[in-house]
Amino acid sequence: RVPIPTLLRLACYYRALVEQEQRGARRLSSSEIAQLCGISATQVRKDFSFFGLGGKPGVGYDPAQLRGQIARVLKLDRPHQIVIVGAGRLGQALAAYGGFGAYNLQVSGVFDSDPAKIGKRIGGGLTIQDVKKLTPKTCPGKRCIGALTVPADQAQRAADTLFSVGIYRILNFTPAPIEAPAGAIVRTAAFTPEFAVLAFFDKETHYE
Amino acid sequence: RVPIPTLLRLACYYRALVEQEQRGARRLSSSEIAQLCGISATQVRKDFSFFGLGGKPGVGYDPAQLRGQIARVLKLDRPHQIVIVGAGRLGQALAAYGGFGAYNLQVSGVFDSDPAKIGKRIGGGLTIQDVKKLTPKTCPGKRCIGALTVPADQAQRAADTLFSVGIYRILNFTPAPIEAPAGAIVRTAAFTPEFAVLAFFDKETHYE
Ligand SMILES: NC(=O)c1ccc[n+]([C@@H]2O[C@H](COP(=O)([O-])OP(=O)(O)OC[C@H]3O[C@@H](n4cnc5c(N)ncnc54)[C@H](O)[C@@H]3O)[C@@H](O)[C@H]2O)c1
Ligand SMILES: NC(=O)c1ccc[n+]([C@@H]2O[C@H](COP(=O)([O-])OP(=O)(O)OC[C@H]3O[C@@H](n4cnc5c(N)ncnc54)[C@H](O)[C@@H]3O)[C@@H](O)[C@H]2O)c1
Repeated sequence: RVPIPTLLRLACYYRALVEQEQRGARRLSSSEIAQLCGISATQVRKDFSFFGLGGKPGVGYDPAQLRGQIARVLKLDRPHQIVIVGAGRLGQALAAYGGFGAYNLQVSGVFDSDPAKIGKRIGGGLTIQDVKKLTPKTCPGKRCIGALTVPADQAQRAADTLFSVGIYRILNFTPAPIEAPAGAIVRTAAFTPEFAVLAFFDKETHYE
Repeated sequence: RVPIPTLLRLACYYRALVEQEQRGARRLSSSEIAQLCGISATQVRKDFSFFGLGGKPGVGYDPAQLRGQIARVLKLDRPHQIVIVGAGRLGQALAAYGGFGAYNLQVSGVFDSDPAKIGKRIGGGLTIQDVKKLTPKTCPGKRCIGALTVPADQAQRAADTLFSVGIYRILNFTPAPIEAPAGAIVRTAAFTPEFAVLAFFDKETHYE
């Protein structure tokens, strides 16, 4: 059993490696990875040795090789599908987002309850489907994650629909708390803490 | 100088307290706060004593009181404005988002380059403005944060516009890296790590 804080750190290392590869980096040190993730270099080295992640001391890490190793630990080496419930502004922005591929994630369905939206083609080559048509066949097998992008007062109802068709993992973008059945895991997506961190640096003198 | 990892933890404690207050919690222990933020209880107690945050051992913390104390440390006790550049799907979802108030944040302007969008009224009572009209008067004083919700190939250009009018703090929602002038601070908003964490729990047996 891997504690969630460790998984979040691994996911951050993975994201930092994806970004560095895109910039053409050849070698990365553990302190560079630490800086990108806002974590101490000691913690990074501890995590790498815990999972047996490669790298020669003093030489640094090969971003592509390290990314592959972390992908195996996080199970990103297998494709996962994202099912979006709520095809409004945020839902459609997520459906069209081009950054999921690097994580072996793919949006496979977008659902809504508004008859005026159902049947509409949106970015990412998808068509909005009726949330009533969500069935256990929508995302067979265990590799499916739900994304809740409905209004807050509809969040629990939309989540219950996902649980009822066997989708047990949900990223909740709404501000409403979700009651989940045993065995399910719901995480909240929040960018407000990032704005809070930026609020702290309100004088030029504070900038790093 | 407070290290960014510490600020991120404080911002998470703040978010957890906001959520718990909304659920009517009266008392919170440091281990409950730790669990909500995916951090060890020892780290929470260390942070609280470093900043002199109140609470009686064994009795727990009053969420409202603790939130007020953290707000002062993070400077959330003063209002900050958010200026959004890119009034597409994500930009409009941000403009309409109701969760900023709890952080003393408010979206004060939404800008775009598309003539078909300029002048349109959107959620949150705002009207889309021409990005060419961004001036140092748009957000006078030091309390302004930019949000980049343009396509990736426009990110640097939009960021440069914000830097040129004196907005030095940016939350970048695009996947493109931003070159920033000295003194500026750019953070990336990413939900993909959250999906990666959920990908890990791909068998029911893993669920917590
Ligand atoms: N985490 C953040 O920082 C953040 C930022 C922006 C928006 N949000 C949240 O994301 C959510 C969506 O925001 P938005 O701007 O896209 O809203 P929106 O109104 O544009 O979209 C909501 C969509 O959900 C659909 N819907 C309503 N009830 C439904 C149901 N039971 N089943 C399926 N679909 C249903 C509506 O028809 C609509 O298309 C809101 O809860 C908002 O608070 C969060
Ligand atoms: N972080 C994430 O996980 C995540 C999720 C979804 C989308 N995104 C990113 O957010 C961004 C916006 O996505 P979207 O779906 O809202 O796209 P969109 O195409 O709906 O909106 C982009 C808007 O930017 C405007 N624009 C283009 N160039 C501009 C300029 N120079 N100045 C001002 N405005 C300009 C366009 O007119 C358009 O209105 C993209 O970069 C996308 O990759 C990130």
